Amino acid sequence: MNIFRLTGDLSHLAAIIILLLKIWKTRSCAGISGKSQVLFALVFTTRYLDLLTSFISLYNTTMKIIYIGCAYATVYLIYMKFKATYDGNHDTFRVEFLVVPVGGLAFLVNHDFSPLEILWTFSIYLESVAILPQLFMISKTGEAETITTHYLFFLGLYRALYLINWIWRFYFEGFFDMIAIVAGVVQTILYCDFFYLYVTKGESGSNKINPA
Amino acid sequence: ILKKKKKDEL
Repeated sequence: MNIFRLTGDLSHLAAIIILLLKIWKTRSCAGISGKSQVLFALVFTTRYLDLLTSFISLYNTTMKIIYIGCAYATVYLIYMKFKATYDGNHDTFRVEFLVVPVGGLAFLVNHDFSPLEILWTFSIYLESVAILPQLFMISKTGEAETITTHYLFFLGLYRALYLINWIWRFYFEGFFDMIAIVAGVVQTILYCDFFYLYVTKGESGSNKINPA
Repeated sequence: ILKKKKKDEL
């Protein structure tokens, strides 16, 4: 474990908690893409099946359970509890255009053709594009609540920190996972546009305007 | 060669 991976995990946890609390406190999921949250729940489900097969550390197990729990809780709040506030008219990204190619790629490009490894690879590829419905929704509505932009900032920061973690592990431990690195680079690049706006817009006004 | 790390990352 190194400081970059730890900070990355905490940033990821912060993002997940920020979103869950935002929906719970405001009792509204306006401006939130339910589709992205479903994709994240799918990412965690397919990646953390090894909870049932191997124990790595208390930290590892605890975080996985928290991630899965919060992901499903968020999906529940969006599609069940606060369904009335779900903005389905703007959450129209065709997720099948993500899931199908990612599923096919996971079969073609993986480290090992075993069910667990293919599901892990699927989750890595899916995570890199899972935020697209949310970014698409924001571009359609033309704005995002400040708290949502903090959520996106920490979510984007987490994988950027993981990229540094992978450089660190390659240099100090000789570890190298090409699939995770390439997907992580793609994932982080998708946030670049948002990062630019997040930083340049600062805290001006209550809503951030993102160009379409 | 690409050394596969054990799945110790989240």
